[in-house]
Amino acid sequence: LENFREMSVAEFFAKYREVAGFSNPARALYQTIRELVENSLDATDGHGILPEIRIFIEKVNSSNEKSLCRVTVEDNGIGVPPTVMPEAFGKVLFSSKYVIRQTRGMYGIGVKAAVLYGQVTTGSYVEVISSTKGSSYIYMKRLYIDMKRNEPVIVEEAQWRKPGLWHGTRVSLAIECDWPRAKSRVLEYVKRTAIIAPYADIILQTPEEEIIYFPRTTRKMPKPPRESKPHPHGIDVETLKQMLTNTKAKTMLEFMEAEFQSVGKITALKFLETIGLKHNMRPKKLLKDSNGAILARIVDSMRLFKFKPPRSDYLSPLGKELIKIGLTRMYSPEWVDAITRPARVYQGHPFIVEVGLAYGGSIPSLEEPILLRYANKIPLIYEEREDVSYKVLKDINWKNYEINMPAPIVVLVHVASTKIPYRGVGKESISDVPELEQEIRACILELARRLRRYLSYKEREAEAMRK
Amino acid sequence: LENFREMSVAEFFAKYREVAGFSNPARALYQTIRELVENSLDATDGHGILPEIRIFIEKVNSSNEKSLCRVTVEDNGIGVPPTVMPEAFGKVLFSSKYVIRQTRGMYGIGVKAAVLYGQVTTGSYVEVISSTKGSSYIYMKRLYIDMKRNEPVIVEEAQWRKPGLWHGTRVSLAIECDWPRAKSRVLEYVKRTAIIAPYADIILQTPEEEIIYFPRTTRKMPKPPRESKPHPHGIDVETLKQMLTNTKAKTMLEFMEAEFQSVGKITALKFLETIGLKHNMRPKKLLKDSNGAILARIVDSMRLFKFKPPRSDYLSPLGKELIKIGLTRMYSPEWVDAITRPARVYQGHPFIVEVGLAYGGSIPSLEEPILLRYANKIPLIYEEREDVSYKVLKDINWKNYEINMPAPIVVLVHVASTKIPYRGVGKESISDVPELEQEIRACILELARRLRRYLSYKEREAEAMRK
Ligand SMILES: Nc1ncnc2c1ncn2[C@@H]1O[C@H](COP(=O)(O)OP(=O)(O)OP(=O)(O)O)[C@@H](O)[C@H]1O
Ligand SMILES: Nc1ncnc2c1ncn2[C@@H]1O[C@H](COP(=O)(O)OP(=O)(O)OP(=O)(O)O)[C@@H](O)[C@H]1O
Ligand SMILES: [Mg+2]
Ligand SMILES: [Mg+2]
Repeated sequence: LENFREMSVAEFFAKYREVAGFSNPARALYQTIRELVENSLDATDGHGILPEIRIFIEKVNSSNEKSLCRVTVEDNGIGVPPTVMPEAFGKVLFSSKYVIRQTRGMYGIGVKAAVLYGQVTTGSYVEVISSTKGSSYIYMKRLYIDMKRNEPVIVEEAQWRKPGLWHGTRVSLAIECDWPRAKSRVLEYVKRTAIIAPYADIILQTPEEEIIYFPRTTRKMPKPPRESKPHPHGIDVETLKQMLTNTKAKTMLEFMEAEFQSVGKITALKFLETIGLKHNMRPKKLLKDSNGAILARIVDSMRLFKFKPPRSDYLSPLGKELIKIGLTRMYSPEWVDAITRPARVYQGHPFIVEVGLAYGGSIPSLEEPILLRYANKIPLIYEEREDVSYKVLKDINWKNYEINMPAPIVVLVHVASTKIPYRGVGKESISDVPELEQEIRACILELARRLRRYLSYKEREAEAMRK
Repeated sequence: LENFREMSVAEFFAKYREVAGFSNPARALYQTIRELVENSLDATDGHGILPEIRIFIEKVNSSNEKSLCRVTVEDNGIGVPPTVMPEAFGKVLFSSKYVIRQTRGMYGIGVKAAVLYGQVTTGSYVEVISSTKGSSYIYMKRLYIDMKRNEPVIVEEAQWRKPGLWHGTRVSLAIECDWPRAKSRVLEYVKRTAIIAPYADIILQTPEEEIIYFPRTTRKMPKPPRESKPHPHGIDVETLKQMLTNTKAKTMLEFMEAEFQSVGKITALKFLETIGLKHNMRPKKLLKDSNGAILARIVDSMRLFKFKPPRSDYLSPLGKELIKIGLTRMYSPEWVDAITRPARVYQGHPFIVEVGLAYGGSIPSLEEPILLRYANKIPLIYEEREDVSYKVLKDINWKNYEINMPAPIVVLVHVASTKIPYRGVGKESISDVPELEQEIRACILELARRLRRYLSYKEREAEAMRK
């Protein structure tokens, strides 16, 4: 009576494209551009390469009233090896970013969602051209996705000897688009990306053939993020099972030290003693716990035990200077300051919250401060009202700091983490995780206090001037 | 250098649970309850059965500070056959609702996302007990999900002869929860479900052992929705390929008539003539079109051709009476009216927009009308600001109807469709599809006009009274 069947994850994201952010042709154009640009930035500044990003949006002739564009993004990044190129661009849930490291990408879906949207709306394939740093060849593949099997289908491929030292990737695909409705958001996205990445050289060519150039203004790049081991706080039973299955450690002591970050020998011994496990016990023995009760107890104890906080040097924050410079470039404020907090943890992932506050200059005086959100250096533009930063900002009572609305205030919030808890696959807003909320609130309140001090000083100066 | 790998869709929803709506223990409790309740309602009113739904939320002892609940939902629905029971509850992207029919469920993820959340936070399995109408046995399975393989693992199963005629399903699982923070939303969800389903008998037992009863107040049920064929408008190349692959039709004429809804013989002949295909051509020949250009042209022509609109009798709207009764029960308004629009189409899916407007009574006088959103009879509670209904409502200039804010107004919007374009897997808001926007706007404006007429009449009456 009821017709039961399974669906592949490629069919799923082709059919329910709005779940990945492709809800209409304007939003889809924006999403396609950002998925490709975020991949290019991960492949450059994530590996210590000064980014050169070229974004082309070109009108495509259409036999009917559908509006089509070709979107092409080219970078000088680490490139994609030819062996994984088909799956990287043609298999949903395939990624090099499933490790514990701060990257813009995380789901293994992004470019594939764009490929599926292009395939469904234009019937055409994606073209990828790439060469890695050491390689003597440039590889080209044109492919589409076999949705039933979630596998790439290569329609054409070629390779040619590399004439010089170029390395990087060029991705090109045709999609149904709505440039007039997408334009302001796309420009905002690229501009806000450039503002916090002054070391990046970005060129955007619009369908009107207008060229918008964001030149590199510094060669100084932040340290790239590093891959780390999991932190014991917030580890769940499934992850612990996986770690015990994969570990080469012969004893529980070795397991705790080797497989986790922030766990030294003394801490490991103390923890094992607390939960009553012998330090020389073989880790694999715990996998015999078939009803999961012992593993659940270990996970709960880990959550409560006082381990050192996670290393913050593996994350790659923007830093107060860069935030202040960015806000200054955008608004020429009369006052600006920024805070970068020490790393905290949620669900075993370290995170750093950074907030900048600018006052005056060309900032319009509004009932609510302007909020600029960033996560892992990605500007977040849609879904503002659902974001944890907005909820925190909305609750701030500026009167407590004798700051009366309307006032010319911009608040920039950046969250850097090995896992950003986005509310959806389209990465537009961060869900309200309590630990994040607390950190964002602490920053904004501290900056409000500092703004208050500046305004008081300004008032005293004005008072003194009048005498 | 980069470590490429794939991930199963079960691993994906376990790791990124916030994408499915499980972002914190309060939200997860709400989501778990609603996923189970929506499955139970689909299994009852979707099949002409007067629903009896029992929801139990019980505190569970926890060895640490984690707060755990057991959530149990029982229904008298069509039941789950034992052969598909393991996959229905243990395989992500497995569903009986991947057909073209108006149901609350659509993704094949819901209950599995809850099972994964329970498994990850408590280490325990889900228990399912079920019996279908004709069966002489009741089946019980306890299972968890093998995340790497996206397969169910049965830890215990049993069957026993059915003593009577019971049919239905009982699902029970333990999860980390936060009842105090979830309570008001859970109560709102159940109450708003009951308001538009007065034929349903719903009991909710809270962790405080309080029993909240929503008795059935009518035995009259709307016609259940029916499965239909796709409509030619908005068919995409992939779907057309699939239909051509699966069809038993020997000619293109037969294909158009048999595989689509709203296409009769005359229309089919006219359409085939328009696109220059012989009506006796074999459909499978079109699959030889390897570059997809011919298929893309057919799809585009389908989109532009004037086919009859889709049947609206396959959808199951609430109807104006039910909406008015519901609003009256909630607010005892001095004026209430409702509109059910004829069916329209977006992306090949028929949809009906219904709007109710209530004025006065116990409605508080606010700057913005209160918005109650429903989609396929599911109350939507979170993400209001991102919903297409909210965006339409926000743009309404009530002054144009001489209605001055603050005013005591409630607007109820229900969208019924064979596919609701939710913005996320957690089903809390509808994305801004232009066709939906137009219909919602048309309804609200018409009801604003009618409210205006009532208010004018009321003013004239008051005027007459004063003389
Ligand atoms: N421009 C590029 N340069 C180098 N590698 C790339 C590039 N674009 C994609 N890749 C590789 O392809 C993989 C898949 O990309 P995709 O966007 O689908 O997923 P992701 O970036 O890992 O995660 P997300 O879904 O969050 O974007 C990446 O993990 C990366 O290894
Ligand atoms: N209470 C129930 N009675 C009958 N069948 C059920 C019940 N609960 C689940 N099922 C069956 O299990 C399948 C899977 O349920 P699940 O909630 O995962 O997906 P869905 O309801 O199809 O879609 P969605 O992800 O949108 O909820 C359903 O399609 C339905 O066939
Ligand atoms: Mg990506
Ligand atoms: Mg469901």
